[in-house]
Amino acid sequence: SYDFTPLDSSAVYVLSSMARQRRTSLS
Amino acid sequence: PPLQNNQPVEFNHAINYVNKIKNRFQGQPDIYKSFLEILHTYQKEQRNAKEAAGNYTPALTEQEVYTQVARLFKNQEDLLSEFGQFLPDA
Repeated sequence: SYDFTPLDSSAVYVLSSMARQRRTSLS
Repeated sequence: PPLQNNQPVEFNHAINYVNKIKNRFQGQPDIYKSFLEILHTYQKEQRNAKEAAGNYTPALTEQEVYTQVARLFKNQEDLLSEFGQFLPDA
């Protein structure tokens, strides 16, 4: 199980939006 | 077949990666904190650029994000190369 703080969650948000942007720019 | 919308894949990858970093730097909370700060600065700069509709150049480029994270994750090649998979233009 993950013990995520709000700060961790926002890092997850930034990373996944970066990955999404990467996918969009590669396709 | 690949998913049409692989957003959940990216989200899960991000969760696993953040968790991996947290575990790796459990004894060095400053490193983890610095990593989060780099990400947040990047996000803030991206937002500023978006709101300015091209009239603002982000102070932190993808290349600089990568360089900063590389400095932070020195000797942690696996974390760094995995981070490269998230960067839009690395």
